[in-house]
Amino acid sequence: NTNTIHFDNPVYQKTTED
Amino acid sequence: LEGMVFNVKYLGMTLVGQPKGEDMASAAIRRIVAMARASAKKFRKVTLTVSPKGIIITDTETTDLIENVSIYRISYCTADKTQDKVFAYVSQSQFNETLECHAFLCQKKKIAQAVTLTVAQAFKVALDLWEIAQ
Repeated sequence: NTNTIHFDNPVYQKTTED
Repeated sequence: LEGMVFNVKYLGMTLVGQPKGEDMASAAIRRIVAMARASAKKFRKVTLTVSPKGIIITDTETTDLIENVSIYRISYCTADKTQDKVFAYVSQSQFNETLECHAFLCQKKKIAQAVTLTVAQAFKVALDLWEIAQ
């Protein structure tokens, strides 16, 4: 048995210009 | 930093309404797998190169570039418990604001988990680099 592994991306929609 | 390489098969993509979430991803993967099974086509062999810059997808046989997905367009990655050989990510389309879930069939459950953990590590390194750049 396994659980779903999942991760959010903390840099999603960030840009280097921010 | 240089990128980790995985050889997988492309199952397909579907549009999704949210950038993240286990239920959203699970339903999207179910739809993609159902569509892939219904189609008679052989799955395209692709090579994923995962780095803090993003995911580069090339055709394994021809080495043609399929897509270069910037890390800043990727919102989520997962290895689903019910489709346990599948790795999937959600990204914003390169053409518009829509969100897409792309799914890939791996040879083993362990590989799907390894791809997911590698992408998660790329997220973390990308955040470190982003913070340094500020």
